[in-house]
Amino acid sequence: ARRNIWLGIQLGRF
Amino acid sequence: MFPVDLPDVEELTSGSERCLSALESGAVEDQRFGCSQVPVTRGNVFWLQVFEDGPPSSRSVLALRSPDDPDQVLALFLQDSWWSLEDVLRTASPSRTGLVPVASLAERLLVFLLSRVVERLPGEQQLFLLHPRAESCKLLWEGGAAVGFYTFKARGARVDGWSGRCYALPVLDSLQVRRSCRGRGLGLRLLEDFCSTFQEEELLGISSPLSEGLVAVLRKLLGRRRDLRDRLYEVE
Repeated sequence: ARRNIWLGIQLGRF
Repeated sequence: MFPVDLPDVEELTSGSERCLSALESGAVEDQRFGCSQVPVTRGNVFWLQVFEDGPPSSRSVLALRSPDDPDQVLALFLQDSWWSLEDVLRTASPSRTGLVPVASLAERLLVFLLSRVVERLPGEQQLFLLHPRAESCKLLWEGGAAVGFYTFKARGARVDGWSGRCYALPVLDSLQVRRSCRGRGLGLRLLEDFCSTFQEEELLGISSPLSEGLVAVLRKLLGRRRDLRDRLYEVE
């Protein structure tokens, strides 16, 4: 499983 | 000279059994270590496991603990002498500066100390598991001491020793900068080094879960490196 880090940061998931 | 500067050895326990049996038989009297003069007794000395694999004779190193706090490691017995942890992390070699791939067993020991021993707060849970002995790592040297490291898996590296599964992309596994050296962009430097090492790769992985500190560094990196935004993934 993998998820895009920049997208995650933008969406506030991280 | 410091332990990491001495000629490379096959095992970390040279002379340790002798030291241990001397302590057990009482052959050495009133040996003390460091400025706090901690007594080196059989009760204060223990085997500290360094690697998860490899022959038992080189999986652990003899360590001296604080009599007041059994979790606190004060010194290691390496190449027939006791060394404070700070001295184990130091180097006298001017060529050790910046990011240097880990090659010797002594350098591997330093990665272990940085990841599991010197930055651990009392009662804090271990952040990282023990690394396998053959792990790919780079140490960051600054001012004659190791101040950080990162470990990684290359694409095609085996996930484990039995399933035959391999990493589909290069993965940054663990990264650490000493607390005393944080806030100076060293984490960013480690991350950028990982990315440039694998610049030919389309996708790069960072091992899940990401710590808060690492996310902050990633945010900074991706804020200014648009080219990496589509390439960096958190992977499980």
